Amino acid sequence: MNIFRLAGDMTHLASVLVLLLKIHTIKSCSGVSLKTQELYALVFATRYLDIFVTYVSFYNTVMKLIFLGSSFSIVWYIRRHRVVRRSYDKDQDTFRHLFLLLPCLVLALVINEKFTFKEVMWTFSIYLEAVAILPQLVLLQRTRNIDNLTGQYVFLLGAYRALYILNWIYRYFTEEHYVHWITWIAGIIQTLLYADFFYYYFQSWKNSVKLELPA
Amino acid sequence: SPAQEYHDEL
Repeated sequence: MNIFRLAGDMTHLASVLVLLLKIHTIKSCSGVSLKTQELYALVFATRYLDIFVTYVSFYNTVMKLIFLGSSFSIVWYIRRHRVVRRSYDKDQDTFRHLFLLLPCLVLALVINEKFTFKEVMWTFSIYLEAVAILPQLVLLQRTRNIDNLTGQYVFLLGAYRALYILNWIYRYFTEEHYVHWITWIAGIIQTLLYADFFYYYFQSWKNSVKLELPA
Repeated sequence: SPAQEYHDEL
């Protein structure tokens, strides 16, 4: 494992912990898109189908369990927690799951490396992860009231994707036969979705003003 | 198998 991959995973972990901590301590999920969180839970569930079958490393298994546990906990908090669920911006978070789920499923059935259930589900999770942030970005733009933690959450997620691209570049030059178009293209698209957010995030940071996205 | 080797990422 190279430094970019490790840094990417740690940023990913930090993003999830920031969000979980925000929800748990402030008992509020305002500004957080339940749609995006549900999509991430599905991403992890479909990607880690073989978690107890295929063993890669202790590190991988632990991280997978953390991502599964945290994503389902966040969904549980927003949907079921007595206090937290009252702060959910339901009327603003209107993005339809199906608009993302269906194209990803069709694409995974058509473009995959191997037509088996496990592989198609894995490919589906890659495509879905690429676009799962969209409901969250739409919500941020709508509410215009972005608290620091939600901003940091999205920033860390974007940073994780950017670091994974560096990881692939590193692996491409250091490992033989390391060419994976599906993951790369989906990953690049996913990172590009954050470009706009990054721009405004750095602007607000540079000028030390509150982060606000243009309508 | 080639389809498996990139499954080592999260």
